[in-house]
Amino acid sequence: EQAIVSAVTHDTSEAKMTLAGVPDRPGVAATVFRALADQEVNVDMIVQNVSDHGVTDISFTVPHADLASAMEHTERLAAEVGAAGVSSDDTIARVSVVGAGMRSNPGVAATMFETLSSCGVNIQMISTSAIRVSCVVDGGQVEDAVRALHEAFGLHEA
Amino acid sequence: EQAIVSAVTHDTSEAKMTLAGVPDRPGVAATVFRALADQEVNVDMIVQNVSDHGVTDISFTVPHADLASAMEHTERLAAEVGAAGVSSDDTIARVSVVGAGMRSNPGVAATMFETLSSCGVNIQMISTSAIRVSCVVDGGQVEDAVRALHEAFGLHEA
Ligand SMILES: C[C@@H](O)[C@H](N)C(=O)O
Ligand SMILES: C[C@@H](O)[C@H](N)C(=O)O
Repeated sequence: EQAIVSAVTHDTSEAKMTLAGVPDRPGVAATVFRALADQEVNVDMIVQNVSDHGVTDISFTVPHADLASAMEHTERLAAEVGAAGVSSDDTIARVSVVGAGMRSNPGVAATMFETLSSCGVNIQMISTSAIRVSCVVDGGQVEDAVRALHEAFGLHEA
Repeated sequence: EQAIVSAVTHDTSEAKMTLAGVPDRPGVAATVFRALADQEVNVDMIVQNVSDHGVTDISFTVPHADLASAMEHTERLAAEVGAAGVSSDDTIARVSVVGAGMRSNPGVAATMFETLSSCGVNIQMISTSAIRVSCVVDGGQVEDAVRALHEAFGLHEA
């Protein structure tokens, strides 16, 4: 099945937060995200990779307007769950390549990563779905990245 | 906007691989995934969280049938990019909650995580999209997890 890339999107409306060094045991993610939900913090993207020596990091994005309160709540949660700390970055952007048939075509992700690399853009986080490869990058470079990605995938920039 | 959860899905057809301690600089992800694409390894989910002291981990899933060759290629890549090592786990399952309006309803992710915790299921990886929250868990627990998630979201199990 050929992969068809239909769009390149980007989003600078959110900030990134990372709860670092959380214990990797059942209930930790539940505690964190139930508390944030109760505080009506609009969590969008959540990324957690595998743990190392029993600890891992949980990163997530929130709208810029929610960052201050989200940080306040998450610092309290960090203490509660025994995490190492919390950090945030409100200068990020998320850029995504959207398409169909990507699962059977690893070349699409490879092309996206090569294109970002060719612009000197460092990939801070990667997350995928069946129809989308998303990267968190520096917001200051996102316009160059988006232009280069449109070119790489033969798309016209809107 | 109310979130509507329409389905709980699970997938035991893939294994997890982690390329650990990769240098966090432009070009690394490109090198890894272009090589895997060239080898026709069917990479599905890719997760990378933020780096710490200049290194991070890149995890991805492949069909069980591709695991042996993917490990062989990735071990070579690990040396090439200066990564710390490669590991794999062919006993995982991926379980997802699918719905609409989840971005503005952090309670859905919280409910999913609480439900998994209540079954004693540890969440190894988390990845989200606008319509899906996915967790990598132990394949041996996935049936209990899926049953509990259907119940938690008021869905009938197919
Ligand atoms: C780290 C966090 O995801 C933990 N493993 C949990 O299940 O809640
Ligand atoms: C770690 C990897 O994603 C690296 N930051 C890159 O841009 O390729």
